[in-house]
Amino acid sequence: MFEARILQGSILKKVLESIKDLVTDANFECTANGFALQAMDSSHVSLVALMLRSTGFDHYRCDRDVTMGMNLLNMSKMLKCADNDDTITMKADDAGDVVTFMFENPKADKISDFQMKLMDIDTEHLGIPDTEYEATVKMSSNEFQRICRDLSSIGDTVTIAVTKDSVKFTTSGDIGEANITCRRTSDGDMKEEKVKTEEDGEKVHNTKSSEGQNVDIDLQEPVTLTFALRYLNSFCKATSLCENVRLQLSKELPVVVQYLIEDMGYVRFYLAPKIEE
Amino acid sequence: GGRQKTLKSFFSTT
Repeated sequence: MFEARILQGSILKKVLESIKDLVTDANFECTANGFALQAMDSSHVSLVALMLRSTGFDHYRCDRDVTMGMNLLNMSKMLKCADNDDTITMKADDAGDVVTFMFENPKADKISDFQMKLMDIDTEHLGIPDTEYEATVKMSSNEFQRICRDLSSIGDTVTIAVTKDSVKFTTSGDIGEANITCRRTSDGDMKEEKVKTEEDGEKVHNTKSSEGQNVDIDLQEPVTLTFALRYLNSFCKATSLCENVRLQLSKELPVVVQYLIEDMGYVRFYLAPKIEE
Repeated sequence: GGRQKTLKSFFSTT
């Protein structure tokens, strides 16, 4: 038996909206740790890794590990039927072939349940090693979205160059070229406290800062990499999940674009770089 | 702008 209840149903709705255009079908892994997913886009250039920890749910029960194969477009259709302030409960039997989504409004006087057929999905799982990245950039997720959107009207790819003091986004196309440089904000402007949690990752609380780009750079080595803007723009659909985005880059490695989901986990996107021949 | 790599050239399948 798997049962997971999330008070803030809008989180699940936003997560689905952020990944449904990138990945068609995916296996959700339900374990005692939480509700997780790893899936690549059809061209195997990008990957999404989602983790919603069991501790972040209002109620969570998972008697044994269950894999639920879902078509994300269909899942999104069902979740769109939930209001933003609804509580959402997902339920599945161990051997069942359906998942039930139950929506409850705040007054608890409207209760809906939707059953969706599960699918058998043959997917490849990638082993992603823990890596020390050469550059880590934290910036406003809105600003990152804005930059990716603006540059994609000029060119198809973006070159991201991170130095100690700035991160520079460059593109060029038929009509010309564009450079956007965001300077690192002085230390302490990015107010946050990190609390190490027992499993995977860290919990970061950010307090809203009043102005500026709030760019925080942690650099071992300057890095310059080029990526297809189409994918980055797709990742930016997760912008509403978190005020900040974290980019991790290392020479000749896929970039990791992470949005934290408050008190629950994260959605991470990996994108393979373009390499000059 | 260069040749697009796939993730499989960086990460192995498990």
